Amino acid sequence: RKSLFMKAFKKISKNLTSIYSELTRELEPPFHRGSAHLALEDNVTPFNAGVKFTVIPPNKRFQEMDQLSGGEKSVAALAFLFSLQGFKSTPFLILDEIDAAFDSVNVLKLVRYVKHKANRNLQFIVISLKELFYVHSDSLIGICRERDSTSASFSLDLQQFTESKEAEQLLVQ
Amino acid sequence: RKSLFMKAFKKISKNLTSIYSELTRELEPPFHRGSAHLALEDNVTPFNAGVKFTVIPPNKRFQEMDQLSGGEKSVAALAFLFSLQGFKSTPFLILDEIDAAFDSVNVLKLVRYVKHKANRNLQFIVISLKELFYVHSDSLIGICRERDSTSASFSLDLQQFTESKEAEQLLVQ
Amino acid sequence: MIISLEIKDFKSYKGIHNISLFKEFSCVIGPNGSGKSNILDAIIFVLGQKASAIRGSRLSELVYFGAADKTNTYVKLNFLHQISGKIYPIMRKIVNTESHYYLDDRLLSYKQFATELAELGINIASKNFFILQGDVESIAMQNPKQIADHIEKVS
Amino acid sequence: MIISLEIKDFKSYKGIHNISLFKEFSCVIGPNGSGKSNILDAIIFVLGQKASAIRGSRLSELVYFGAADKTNTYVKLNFLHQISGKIYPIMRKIVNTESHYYLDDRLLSYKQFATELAELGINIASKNFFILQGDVESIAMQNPKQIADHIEKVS
Ligand SMILES: Nc1ncnc2c1ncn2[C@@H]1O[C@H](COP(=O)(O)OP(=O)(O)OP(=O)(O)O)[C@@H](O)[C@H]1O
Ligand SMILES: Nc1ncnc2c1ncn2[C@@H]1O[C@H](COP(=O)(O)OP(=O)(O)OP(=O)(O)O)[C@@H](O)[C@H]1O
Ligand SMILES: [Mg+2]
Ligand SMILES: [Mg+2]
Repeated sequence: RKSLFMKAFKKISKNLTSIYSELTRELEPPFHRGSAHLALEDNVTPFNAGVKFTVIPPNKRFQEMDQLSGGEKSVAALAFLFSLQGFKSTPFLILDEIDAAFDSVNVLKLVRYVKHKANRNLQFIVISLKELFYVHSDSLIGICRERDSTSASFSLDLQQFTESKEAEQLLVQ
Repeated sequence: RKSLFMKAFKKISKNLTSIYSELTRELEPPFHRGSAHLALEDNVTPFNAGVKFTVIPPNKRFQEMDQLSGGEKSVAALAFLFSLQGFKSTPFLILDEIDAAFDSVNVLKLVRYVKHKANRNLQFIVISLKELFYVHSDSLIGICRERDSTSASFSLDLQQFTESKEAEQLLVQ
Repeated sequence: MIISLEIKDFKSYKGIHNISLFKEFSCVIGPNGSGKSNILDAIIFVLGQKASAIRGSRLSELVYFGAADKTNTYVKLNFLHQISGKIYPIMRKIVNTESHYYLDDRLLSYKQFATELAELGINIASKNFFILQGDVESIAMQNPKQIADHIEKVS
Repeated sequence: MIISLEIKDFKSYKGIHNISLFKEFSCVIGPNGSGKSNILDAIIFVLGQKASAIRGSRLSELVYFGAADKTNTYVKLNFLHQISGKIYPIMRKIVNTESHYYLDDRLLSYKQFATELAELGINIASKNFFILQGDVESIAMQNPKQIADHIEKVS
């Protein structure tokens, strides 16, 4: 049990550090990054004790998680959930309103992250209320309520439209 | 203790029903409203048992809270918190990102609610990431980070600008 | 890659709904309460998650309220397997109070279903292919012991 | 009505900051991590809430990290009392490890402070004048017993 846990822990910890760094990298020079860390509280029986999760957002000094802002905690939590997913590969990821607490800069960082990761072997299906996010997707599935309160769906292929200059620039960096 | 609780319960319950109805009232005819209800689980020693909170969003049928959508639960929760505040009057209310889960329609319903309630005797100070919400306020306090990561603030009086036609229409209804 | 979904009488989806045009990066959009999370629920439902994992529901609560025939609810997911280039229809039906699982139109036991999906690269037991609404906010509030539990579940 | 705030070396506010132009309906806006919730923290701090109610902090954690003088942190709130039309300066200073409370520049005990604020219509004990970030999401997840507790706290 311990070796299973340690194997998972090492991989997830490594994922987390790289994912958080990527997710928080600034959109403009000098592209500062944040750093994240998972630490075992008990090295002997790790699964019995806790795992301490700490992050330092770009350009900030160290603080406990509960002292961070709502958006900063949200980015950290998302990075952690992504690092769990990286442990066993999956052909698709379905994400429900993960950007609820994000300001526009964090939304764009998330767009950059998803656009870099999405491909035929890792499909992203994301539920979002934020236009700033979903305008960058390849297709939209629109859901609405009929008069009788049941759901109806419509799909729109966004790839038939050309990408804006800003969107292209976002990805190049 | 029981009579204190019952006095509070009756008032809060009454507030909740009217606040939820007002907060969910549709923006266009026929202006359907939702309904909310607080029920005691134990009439004899009410504070020992629970209080059942149920809502029915406009045009929907009855379902337990946990079956509602994220945004529907959020509107219900906000109505409950507002009903607690109505119990003892206060000269101001400070609200931090209460609209995180709201779509644009719910944001506008919240704007309508706040504009109707705000006056010299009940001031609203609301932290929000949504432009659709904060463009309707009387003034903005803008916060940003300096290079050394400390906060700086700027204030802007919005009353010096004229209100848009849509904003006026929103309030008339 | 998920190509399309066919949903019948599942939660707020009355009758048959074909949802297509899923691409490498697709977004599901719409107002509060319209049925977006119900799409996610449909996907995790067809991929073998317990009804209780869907907002603590019972199987009967997943059937559209007004369904004329209360025993014909199903979700069918068309999955493109990149390695073989073949499209596999994956289906789960609610028949009375139990679930029937189909892959390629063959009725399978849950065990066989899970095994065959694993061969296609879909690990339904590891639950790592979805993030539910509110999961991010809840991780942000957790203590070290809970974080350790997440790691343990995945391993 | 809150007219203005004066904050010195409190959380992310280095040095003295004057925040004015609060009106009947004002919004605090800005990016994640910029210091918006810290403004709410400053207001509930000056109005006598425990440091532990502010994200579980200790009094020392509320002092700006890099404060030259670690014992000069204060928040001053200018409150317009509608009935009298008079503006009252309400202040709380962190002096070493304790808080000093002032109303109208008079140093008061916590009890006197709470009493005099109540006479101005501000009930600091009932905590009903603020909704913290995440409170709405957390109520949405609560069970009936917890809902009952909220009602009890208020009564
Ligand atoms: N068995 C059912 N029959 C009919 N309607 C149902 C059933 N189960 C759930 N619903 C409805 O589905 C709606 C919830 O849909 P869903 O959670 O997908 O919304 P959403 O689009 O994700 O909204 P939000 O943006 O607020 O999260 C609820 O209003 C509920 O009444
Ligand atoms: N004592 C302190 N000294 C310096 N900085 C501090 C101190 N306490 C907190 N901070 C900083 O304040 C920031 C949090 O600010 P705040 O919670 O107000 O952000 P916010 O604007 O509400 O963001 P969000 O939109 O993400 O909720 C953190 O980045 C933290 O590093
Ligand atoms: Mg949803
Ligand atoms: Mg905040």
